Amino acid sequence: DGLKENDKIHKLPGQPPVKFEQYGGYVTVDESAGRAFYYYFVEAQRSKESLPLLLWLNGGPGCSSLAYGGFQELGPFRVNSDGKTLHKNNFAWNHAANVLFVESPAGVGFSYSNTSTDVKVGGDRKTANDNYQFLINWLKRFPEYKDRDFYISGESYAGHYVPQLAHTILYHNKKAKKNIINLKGILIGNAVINDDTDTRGMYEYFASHALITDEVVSEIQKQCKFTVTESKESDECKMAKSIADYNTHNIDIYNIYAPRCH
Amino acid sequence: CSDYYTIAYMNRPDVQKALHANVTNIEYATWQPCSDVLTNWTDSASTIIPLLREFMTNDIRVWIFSGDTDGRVPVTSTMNSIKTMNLPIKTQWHPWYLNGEVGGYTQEYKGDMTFATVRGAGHQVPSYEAARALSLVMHFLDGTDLPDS
Repeated sequence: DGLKENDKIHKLPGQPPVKFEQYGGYVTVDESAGRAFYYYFVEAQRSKESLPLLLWLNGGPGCSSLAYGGFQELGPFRVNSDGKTLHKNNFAWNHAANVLFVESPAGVGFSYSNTSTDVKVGGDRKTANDNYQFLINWLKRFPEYKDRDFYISGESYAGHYVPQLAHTILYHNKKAKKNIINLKGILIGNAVINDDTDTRGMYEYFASHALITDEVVSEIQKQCKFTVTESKESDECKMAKSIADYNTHNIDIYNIYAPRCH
Repeated sequence: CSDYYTIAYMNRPDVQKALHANVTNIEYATWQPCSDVLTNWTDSASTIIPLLREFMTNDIRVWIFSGDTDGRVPVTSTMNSIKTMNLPIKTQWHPWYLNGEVGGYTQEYKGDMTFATVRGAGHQVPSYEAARALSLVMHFLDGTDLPDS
């Protein structure tokens, strides 16, 4: 009792005035290990009682949903260049949903564990289970969202986190023969989906956007297996990849036309 | 440079207090956008395509999007990954629009799966093309097609 009210964020430093509620705090995912995830939650700017609940995850693995999703991408505020004040994001996703950000797994951002190995060692399976436990416990704190339509979204390595969490939700719903969580859909962007095609496609894209030559991409496709670890690839493969690296290392491959930050 | 601004903001004691964060003074000194303590990733699936198929058979909506100027997990990779699924096509590849401009391109597949690009966006799509990203998520949540005119 009272946990939700304690988590209410009255105003962030340097924040412009807004009309929606925001919350932040910790939710325990494993009591015996002392593992807890930090969350930031922004209610919808209108019709919060009827709009769905949308969870956003970032990738890495090991990058923060608060850092990227929350304060650089789809959250209601972006940080000004002074590092002290915020401005409104006019296209924040809480125009369309109640949006939840969670720093996961333990060791990311403000999320922590009292068991030291927890923050050093991670993996897909453990992350999916912890994310599920986080949701179950978060919904106890915010019971008004328990039966709400629920969607999971994210980018990059969240192409793993999002489907794996969705799979875990479906598993538990089927086991309980009822909708413990009312999952309706997933949305993944620039997502790590399938290692082989993901990696091959990256070099094809470099070639089709005139960043590397057709000869280099052809050599990479011919010499590299993509299904083995980098160290086990042939010398010919490594050589071709090193030419691609040389040709792209001075641009930001996360947006090939963007200026770099100096 | 927004990464640097966010690091500066999140490491301010007054911000952490307002967020109710770092109440136990976490031992790794500074807040970072990506973890530098998490060094050992023990299991990573080589593909999540079987999970996408599972969702489609369980009436879970699946939308996949791609900023078309990202070279890290580029649109070519995503299109090739989807191609391996051999899904029946519901609507052919066509542009979608926002405010009289092409917002990107889209193709729908039978079984409630949609692929959409976001024109001019890099890896972090909502950062680069915020209005298009909001339009995309609104259509996703509503379960409506992206506008073709």
